[in-house]
Amino acid sequence: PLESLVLANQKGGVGKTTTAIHLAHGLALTGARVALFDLDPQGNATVAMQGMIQDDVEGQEILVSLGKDFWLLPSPGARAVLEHKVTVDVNKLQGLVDSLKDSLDWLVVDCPPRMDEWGWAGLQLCDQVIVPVQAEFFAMHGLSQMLASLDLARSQFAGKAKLRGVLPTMVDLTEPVSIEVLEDLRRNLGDQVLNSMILRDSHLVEAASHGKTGFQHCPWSEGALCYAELIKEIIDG
Amino acid sequence: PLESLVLANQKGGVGKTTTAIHLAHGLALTGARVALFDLDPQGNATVAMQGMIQDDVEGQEILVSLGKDFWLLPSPGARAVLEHKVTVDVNKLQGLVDSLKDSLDWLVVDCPPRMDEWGWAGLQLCDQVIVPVQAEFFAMHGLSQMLASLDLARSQFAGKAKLRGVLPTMVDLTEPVSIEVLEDLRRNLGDQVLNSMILRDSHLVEAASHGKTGFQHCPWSEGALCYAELIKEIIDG
Ligand SMILES: Nc1ncnc2c1ncn2[C@@H]1O[C@H](COP(=O)(O)OP(=O)(O)OP(=O)(O)O)[C@@H](O)[C@H]1O
Ligand SMILES: Nc1ncnc2c1ncn2[C@@H]1O[C@H](COP(=O)(O)OP(=O)(O)OP(=O)(O)O)[C@@H](O)[C@H]1O
Ligand SMILES: [Mg+2]
Ligand SMILES: [Mg+2]
Repeated sequence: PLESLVLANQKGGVGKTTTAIHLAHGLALTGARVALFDLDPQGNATVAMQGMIQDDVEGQEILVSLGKDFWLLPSPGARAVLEHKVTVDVNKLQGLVDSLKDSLDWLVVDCPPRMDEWGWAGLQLCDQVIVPVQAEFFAMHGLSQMLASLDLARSQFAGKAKLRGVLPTMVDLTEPVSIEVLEDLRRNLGDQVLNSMILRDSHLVEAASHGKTGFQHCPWSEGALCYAELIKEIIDG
Repeated sequence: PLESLVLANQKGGVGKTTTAIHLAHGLALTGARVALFDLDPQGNATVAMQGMIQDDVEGQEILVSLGKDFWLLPSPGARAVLEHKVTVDVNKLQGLVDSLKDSLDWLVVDCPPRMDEWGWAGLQLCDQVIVPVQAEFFAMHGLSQMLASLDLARSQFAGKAKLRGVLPTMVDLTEPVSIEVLEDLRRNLGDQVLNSMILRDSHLVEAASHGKTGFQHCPWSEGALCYAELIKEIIDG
């Protein structure tokens, strides 16, 4: 059956998009049939995958091909100029997901840094949520608000928005604050924190500037290896 | 006369809050009378200044004291649990600014990473805007949308939202992508890019975890010195 996962955190710049593209590509590399939905009107996931779009392959519905059994729903913002001109149609998105149910194993969704109509659309579409948390000070502060939003979403949309885990990102093990945040997270949230963590690695930034994932651009890098660990943890359930 | 400056960029995690607190504190250290408004319901600026709040000093109106002639309007979110319970009342905020006009030299405003009612309130209240841009790939992509929003704001609110400049943040001069982004910014935007830039410096993260600015926690650090340069550039006009 189709499993679906959304990256959500209203705190900005914590690695939602970077995690979404690596989760989607990593799952596809294991042979699974995967779609990546970019629900952020800013369209960073669409930009970050530019170097992997297969122009010569016929798309399915409004999806474009990123490789064998690997599809992208480009951002609504990629077509409109100003963000506030685009609105989300959750029923249409749900209809698209239903039509793909038998030809996909995984759906991965990226969202903007806010719990507005786009943020909520992501929670409604997916049964699991990963909350990336940057291993820096501000990140802890917004987390309780984010987890409260998830509780609200679960009460409104049955079977959706189950917390798969909190993912520490941009971790720098030479920085005391990073270590403190990791300890804080594990002390406060226990096993809600995933075993995997993503180290800060500028190769991931470089990969993005080439429109590719770390798996494609620098598979030997620490960042790519961290995401490979995450894929293994997610598949092992 | 009162000068007002808002930090805006709908891209998340680019250093809006970090720049707002250093701009406000830095201007106060030059002897100017300064207020910092935290218009982000997440309240990161309010959290980042926790270590500087003067409990024993009588507040002015709903402002709390951060030091001599240095005030904070705490985030609306600091009081409410879930973000979507708070709404912004721009007329009340404008009324507060008008009542402070004769006792302040500078107003600095922090906003969330979105052009919603809070983002627009910041643009309406301030005559100048600084757009922090992280020296990494995604940052360039959302910039044209942000600059288009500023054009729209200027046409709607006479005398407001003039672009003071784009500020490169988290610059790492050992990283090729950082250098590329700086060159891209200067080539595309010319003198709309400020002369100052903020280097990536983990001391700024550490300072935040102590509820202080770099000026208070580590005035000798590269991050604090970069912000001192910025203050000088802003004051010199
Ligand atoms: N592990 C990492 N190491 C170094 N840089 C990283 C890492 N993960 C992400 N980045 C970089 O940090 C920046 C923010 O990451 P990203 O855009 O994925 O965050 P986001 O949460 O999606 O942001 P937004 O809130 O705007 O949607 C990007 O420039 C990205 O390339
Ligand atoms: N120059 C810098 N060097 C290193 N770290 C920095 C720098 N500036 C900011 N940071 C850190 O990067 C993270 C993001 O910065 P900040 O919260 O100021 O961004 P923001 O744009 O306000 O985010 P949001 O979009 O969520 O409001 C914070 O953890 C902050 O401590
Ligand atoms: Mg993103
Ligand atoms: Mg902020």
